[in-house]
Amino acid sequence: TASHSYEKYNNWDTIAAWTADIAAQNPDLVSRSVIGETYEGRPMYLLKMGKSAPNKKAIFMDCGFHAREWISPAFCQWFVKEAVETYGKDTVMTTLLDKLDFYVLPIVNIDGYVYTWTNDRMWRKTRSKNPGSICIGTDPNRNLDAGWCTLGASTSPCSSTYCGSAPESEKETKALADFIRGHLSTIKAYLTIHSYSQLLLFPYSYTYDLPPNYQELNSIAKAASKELASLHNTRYTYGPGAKTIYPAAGGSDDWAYDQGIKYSFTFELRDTGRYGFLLPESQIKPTCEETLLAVKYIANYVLEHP
Amino acid sequence: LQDHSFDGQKVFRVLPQNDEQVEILNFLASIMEVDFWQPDSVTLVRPNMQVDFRIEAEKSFEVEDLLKESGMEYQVLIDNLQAAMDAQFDSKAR
Repeated sequence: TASHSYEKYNNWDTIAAWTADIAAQNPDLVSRSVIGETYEGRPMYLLKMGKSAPNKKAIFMDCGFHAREWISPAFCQWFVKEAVETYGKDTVMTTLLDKLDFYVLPIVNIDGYVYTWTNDRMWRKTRSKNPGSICIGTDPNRNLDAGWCTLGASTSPCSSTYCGSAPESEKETKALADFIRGHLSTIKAYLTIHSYSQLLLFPYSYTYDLPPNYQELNSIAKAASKELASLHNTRYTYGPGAKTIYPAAGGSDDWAYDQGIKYSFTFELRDTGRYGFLLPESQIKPTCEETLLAVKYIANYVLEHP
Repeated sequence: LQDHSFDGQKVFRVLPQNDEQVEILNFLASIMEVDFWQPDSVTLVRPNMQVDFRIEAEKSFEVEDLLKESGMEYQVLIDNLQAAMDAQFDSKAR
């Protein structure tokens, strides 16, 4: 795709075309499917990455839950690039792709992302109409059936944390959840990439309770954060969501965990507030490079702990 | 092209240290549009929590005065959001 760049922010049309190109150029490693469509009718493309082999386990990773968090979709694109470029060269990546599949959803909230490019750079939610309200959109990361709308979410359609009219009321979250439900037997880890605050979180966010494998998740998060910091010394805070930052019901990592995916993490990428949601493009590369280290660490851990 | 102009909009970082200062942020959010960057909503704000929020240009002086009056610890993270928005496209990659 002529206009696509991994070190720039790409609009939706460019990303959509890129998904087709990357799959066409790497047919033995990447395939593209559509898992649903958005409220405004856009196809939700999913990339499956990995060498074809029987009985493979998988890792699901999504980006772009919140529209204005542009560094998030940039990372998903970066990850795909690194995978195809380093397969056969980097031993860890080669092993990962030989033995695991990665499902990569480059943008969940596509309508919102388009809106940030065309109307309001600071838009966060989906773009669905809320009956009986002039306010638009639902917070997709409070729309899943994980303590839905009980804690840290709003029932007001005008709120930035509106949980929606029902769990999975948004077509985007329903499509994501349906796909994961349909592939539960193979998906061993769930990663969701957000931005702001440099955090590596794991369940739970909808309760202050700790998950049964808390110790394991905490040690993985600690080691992954250390890996991440090894490149540019970027400091991440890690821990269970509710205790580490604040409670938030309906989030995708909690939901995935309760579905039985025991390795479930939320990344909040750079930065801690200097730029906020407006991270300069010159920081895409270092941000993605360091994040890749952490993702590879987690993937390798999952591979070694069947 | 964006419909919105973000000229003069500011992003503040505040550190409310007690319930009274949290209440001031609630009051702010009740009388004007406050876009919370961190945490996601004013309802999640607690004492000693770092809070980042965006304010429209016309209200920024009023907000700053209120923060000063209340004695709340604060800093201006982004002085002009439009400038930050323009600066995000700083890549020399292509």
